[in-house]
Amino acid sequence: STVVLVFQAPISKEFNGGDSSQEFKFCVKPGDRIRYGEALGRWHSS
Amino acid sequence: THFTKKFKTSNARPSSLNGGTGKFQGDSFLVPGATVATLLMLGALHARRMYQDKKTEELRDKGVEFEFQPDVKASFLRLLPLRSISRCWGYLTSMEIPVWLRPHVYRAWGRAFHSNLEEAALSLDKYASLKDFFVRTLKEGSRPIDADPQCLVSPVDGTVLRFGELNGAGAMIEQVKGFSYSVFSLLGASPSLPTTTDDNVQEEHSGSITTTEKSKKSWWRVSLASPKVWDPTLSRPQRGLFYCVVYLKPGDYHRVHSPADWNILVRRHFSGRLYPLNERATRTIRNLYIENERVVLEGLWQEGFMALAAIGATNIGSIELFIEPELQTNKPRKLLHSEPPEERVYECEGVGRMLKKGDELAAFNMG
Repeated sequence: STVVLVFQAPISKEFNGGDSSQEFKFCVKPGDRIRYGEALGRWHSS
Repeated sequence: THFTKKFKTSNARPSSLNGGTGKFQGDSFLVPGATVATLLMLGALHARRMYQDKKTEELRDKGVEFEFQPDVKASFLRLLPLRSISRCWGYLTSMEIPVWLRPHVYRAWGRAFHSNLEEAALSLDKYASLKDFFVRTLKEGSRPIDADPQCLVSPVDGTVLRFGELNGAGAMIEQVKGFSYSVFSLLGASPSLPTTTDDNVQEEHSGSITTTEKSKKSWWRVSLASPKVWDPTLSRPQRGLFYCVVYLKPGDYHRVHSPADWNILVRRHFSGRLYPLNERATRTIRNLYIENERVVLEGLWQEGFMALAAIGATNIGSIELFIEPELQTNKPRKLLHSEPPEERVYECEGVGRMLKKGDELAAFNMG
């Protein structure tokens, strides 16, 4: 069985001096084992 | 030793069934012989599969990416009654196992598919059937939920196959290198699926603005960048559309949890085929994820749109929704199938189905 997740998330801002601190970033890579509750990706406010 | 002893006994005492001639001794040896041969064959097949899995993982670690390559075996799968096989498998695995045998069967399963039996909420003899054991819950605290409000958590235990950003309505998700499928086909015609990023929307609205006017605007932004004229919408983060594909192996925990605080508005059930979903199948079967039976849940979270597609396979064909227990999947069906997806809008009944991050949502069942 397989699960596909499709979602909207913040992408980099254009008007903040190139700061991409609010950009959503995956914190896994293909082939990684992951367990439910562990972070797939994060974004942070500057 | 048992078979040898039995064989010797048969030789010493010819069966009375054949008038004491001893002709039956060969037949009595055939049955256990066939059983042993079947077990050996299953063991050999399992060992071969484990060897191939290991080789695949080694190649993946080396960075080798597999390409789409349809083959004869994949074509042959189309001819098999996979739904009937799946339902039959479900029937067999729902049979009650004697209490004394349960721990042995489940430990064997755990060894074969690398399951961590220490995490099971109940002791092994409490699971009446393999089907019950397969959808076992976990001990409390086994899976701490990441509490960061600016993170999205995995909804399942599994292996991350692919992830990335999608662009526009015709966005394609790569099944495997050399073959992709459309996100619209996967989720169904969804009016709430964002077709452009916020950035593109802004560009579309300002489509009539000339390049000179655009550069003037940029200058104004730079020159007047003071708190008095600062427009908060300009620095508000824009949003893109992302995807992530996670594969659950047979030994994995098979319940699905909410990846975020999520308000589910619509459920769609696509009654499709039930091809296997292993690594080999992804390389050899076209449109695997959009042909297989699946349940799609769609709604909103703090950053906008979110949808989750739970896709069934031959061995794990039915999907049970805890937010809608009456939904039945993997039902017997006619040979010809071109039915549209069956849809239920939760929003009509109120505000949708609200879930907290980590809440239990669904389970994959055997058969």
